Amino acid sequence: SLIPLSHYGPPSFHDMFQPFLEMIHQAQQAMDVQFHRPAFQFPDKGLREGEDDRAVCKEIRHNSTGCLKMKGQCEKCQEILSVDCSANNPAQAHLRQELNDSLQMAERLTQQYNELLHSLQTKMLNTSSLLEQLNEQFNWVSQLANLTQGEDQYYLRVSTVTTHSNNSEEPSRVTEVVVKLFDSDPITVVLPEEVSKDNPKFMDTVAEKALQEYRKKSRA
Amino acid sequence: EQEVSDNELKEMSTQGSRYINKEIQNAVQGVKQIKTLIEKTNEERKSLLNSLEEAKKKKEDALDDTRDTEMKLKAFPEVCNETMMALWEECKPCLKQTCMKFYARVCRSGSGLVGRQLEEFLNQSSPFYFWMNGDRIDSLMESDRQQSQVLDAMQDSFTRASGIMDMLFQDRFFTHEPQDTHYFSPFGFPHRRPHFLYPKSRLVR
Repeated sequence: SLIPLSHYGPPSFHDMFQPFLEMIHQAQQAMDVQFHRPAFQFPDKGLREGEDDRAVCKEIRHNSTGCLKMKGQCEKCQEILSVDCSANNPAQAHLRQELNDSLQMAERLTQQYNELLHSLQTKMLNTSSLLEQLNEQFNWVSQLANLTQGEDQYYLRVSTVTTHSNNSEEPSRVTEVVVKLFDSDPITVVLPEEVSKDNPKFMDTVAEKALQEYRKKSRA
Repeated sequence: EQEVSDNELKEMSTQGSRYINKEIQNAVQGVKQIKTLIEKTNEERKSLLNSLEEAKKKKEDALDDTRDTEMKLKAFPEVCNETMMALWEECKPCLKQTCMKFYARVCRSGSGLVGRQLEEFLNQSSPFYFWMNGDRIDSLMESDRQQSQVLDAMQDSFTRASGIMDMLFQDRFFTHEPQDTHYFSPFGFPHRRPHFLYPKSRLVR
């Protein structure tokens, strides 16, 4: 059978599948809501000249430090960086070199960390899209379970089978089968003359079309 | 015209139900495959978290070294003062002009207030801040703060979702994994304890 017996006897189709959809939606919300928080604007901060203009504007408005990153465009500012005071104090010059080295290391490690954060975000987006696939793949079962209250032994119940000519001009005849999937509304499947009721695959075709119709409606 | 007897209707319903049952089984198989993919992604996520933890340690060590060196350098008496101040007096107007031109062209909102704010900022700043790359150090500290914020947000997000996925996948269609002492739910954190017992260490959290 479809589902392994649980401790308390075979769970009903409703009990098994009904909560699934809601839980997938909750998991999706939990995953997605965070992506729209400001925290997810990655700190691709000015370690590279080409940083996002919007971020620079925000920084300039916030506390003017955004302007300091433009020092590269001012010759006199650049000259400050290259002032060499080592004649007065060699120890200070050595310390300044040390500062530059550790600063470059820290900038490189910060960039590395950023890349890892991006990879982590990609993993989470992957999980998010897998949840979407889950939803797409399975929501029809959960919705059917939502509909199902009773314990009908049939997943699909045929209520009527009629044949009639397609319309007055054409002599060809069609077979119309009305079915219900669990407790769904009646679904009418119309089959052309070529699909004969005597064909062993007739009911597979009816069930397949009924399910397609049901899934189309549940997506809508 | 109605063509079939009640028995035939029953037989057709049985055949149709068999087809639907097969489709449901296929869907459940599909869920299992997706569950496996989610677990695989989650393993990759955990290994990334370990890499992040290591990278954060190295990054913070480098930041500590940088700040220590900066403090030592600040302790030195300011030398080349005249040279620095002379250059600074020429650097400031250029910096202000460059920045305000950019701001007017790109940011479009009122540059008057920003101009005054920048003027005040530059007059309060010292050329030694520049000389010691103080702006780069501050930028790194800001990045560090933001990176922690982003990681925390992602962790919160995943903790919430993984709790639901644990329920979603555990009992419904999948036999339990062998419940041994080391078993932890596929989506939870290895050392899973009730949240209030779980110190919010910034790294692991």
